[in-house]
Amino acid sequence: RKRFLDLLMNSEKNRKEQEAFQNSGGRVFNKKLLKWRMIGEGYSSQLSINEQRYVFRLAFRMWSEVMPVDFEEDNTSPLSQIDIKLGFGRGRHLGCSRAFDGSGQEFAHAWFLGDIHFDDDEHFTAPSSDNGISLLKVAVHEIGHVLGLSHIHRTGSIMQPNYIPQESGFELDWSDRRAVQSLYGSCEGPFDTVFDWVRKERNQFGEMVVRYNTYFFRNSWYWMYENRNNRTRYGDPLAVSNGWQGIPTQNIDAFVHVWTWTRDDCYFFKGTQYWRYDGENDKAYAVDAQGRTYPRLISEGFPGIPSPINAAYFDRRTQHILFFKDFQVYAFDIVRNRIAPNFPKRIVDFFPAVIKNNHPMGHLDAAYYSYTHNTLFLFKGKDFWKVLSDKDRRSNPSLPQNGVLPRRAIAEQWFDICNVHTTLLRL
Amino acid sequence: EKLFYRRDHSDLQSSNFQQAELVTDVISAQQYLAKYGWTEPVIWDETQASNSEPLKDTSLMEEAVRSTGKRSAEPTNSPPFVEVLKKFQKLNNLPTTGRLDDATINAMNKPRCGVPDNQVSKPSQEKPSFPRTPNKGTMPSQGADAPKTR
Repeated sequence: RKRFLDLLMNSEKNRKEQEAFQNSGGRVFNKKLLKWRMIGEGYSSQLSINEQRYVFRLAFRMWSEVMPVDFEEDNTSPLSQIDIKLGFGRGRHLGCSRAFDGSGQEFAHAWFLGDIHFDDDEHFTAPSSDNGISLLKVAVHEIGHVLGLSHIHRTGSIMQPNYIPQESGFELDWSDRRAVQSLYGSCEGPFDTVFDWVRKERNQFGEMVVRYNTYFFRNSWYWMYENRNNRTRYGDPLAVSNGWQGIPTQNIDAFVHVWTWTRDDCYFFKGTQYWRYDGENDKAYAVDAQGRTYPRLISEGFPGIPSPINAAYFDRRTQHILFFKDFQVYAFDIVRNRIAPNFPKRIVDFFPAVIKNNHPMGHLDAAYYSYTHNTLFLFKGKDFWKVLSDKDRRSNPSLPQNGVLPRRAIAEQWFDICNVHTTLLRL
Repeated sequence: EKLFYRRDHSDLQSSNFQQAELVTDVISAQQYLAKYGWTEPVIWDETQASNSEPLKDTSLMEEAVRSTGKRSAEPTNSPPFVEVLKKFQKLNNLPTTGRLDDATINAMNKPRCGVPDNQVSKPSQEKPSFPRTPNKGTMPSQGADAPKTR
């Protein structure tokens, strides 16, 4: 049995070695999807199997939210195809070369590109408990080792070697995210649409204030981006169907917020149709106060605008909705309810390149006006182009109006907008 | 049955639990430092067990102590114990006394991960990866809000 296990481990190790490559002295997986499994003979004696599974799913999801790698539980494939196995044991355990030491001191260990073992003599507990050692925190730490991270002696790092009792809601902080991204890269675009959701609210003093939140949409899920924290909301992405009722559940083309002294209307666009969204009741209108039913044809609501569109946004200065389709931009006058004179225009003419040949040209993914940056951004693929603001032109009047600056990677400005595996979308 | 009293079993105790050996003196401290790669990098490979605990044999250690007349046994070709201890103390935000004081012992006896802090994946191929301290200059300014629960 021992010889068989040695052979098995060596063959698995060779396979993993072939699948991995060295990167700056560390070892990393070179796959985008890693499969994991709980070792059948290594369940915890203290937590139910479902509790263990929930914790591990959450632990893998927490890493997946900050790196371009997905994790999938796989209980059917041959063992040799499983990348990470997790199990509990005491003393000499699970054919492991390193024995556990009993209660106290060591609580777990992990192997690069390999398995994770938890000391079953420790009192591991589920996230809902305030006692014992948080299995979630330990699992996240050990998965970090499997991914190639070493210990980091920094307050707040999940990779500290010593166990720190879990304060409520621990998360991977900025430095831990950068550490794993130095091995696996950052998460990149494209996105279907990006927008700031602006709304009026009353604060605790009863005063009317205007607030906004930033949202990124891709396929059937979305992220809320916390600009002040330079990351997405913990726990995102979420399913579009859960957060935005009544609109198409995937592949939104554009979002427009028409915000004037007399209007405060939000629209989602997909295909040949558009929906008006009721922010107060958090769902799309079936029928609005004017008697219009939704979804409605774009050609009816916005005469002259072709569909489907690539992107759109409302320019509050001109009171025009700019619709982008292919290589052209259409300015729609919401007051006169028609296309503005001299439109459509070529995007490259209306938004000239500041640096020659550095321009998205057409087929944009999104046109995003950011209230954080007070700037319009044009998104395409993994990149964005910043449109010059009035402030930029005041400091340098030689720059062209609506000029676009050279491309930059979306991931350089908006951080950690990462997919997770579909099986982890709901825990 | 493992002993418990609470309805939700949250006070569950291991019935025949084995207590981990604690660090109590210089020899056990040296073993700790060697085990986790502070004395010299550990080859952390799941198929190799022997390199992970080079100072396990305490009888040899004690004989070395008696024969040299020193309070601590120094492995050959390894940094002096005091220097290693200072390094450990520094990275653990302890006063770098170089002495095995109570604070250092407590730090060594804290629950910890079994992966060595200083390791190499394969011999003679890689630079040892020592515990990293952050480059503080790379962090952008962040919002003042406390982290929210997901």
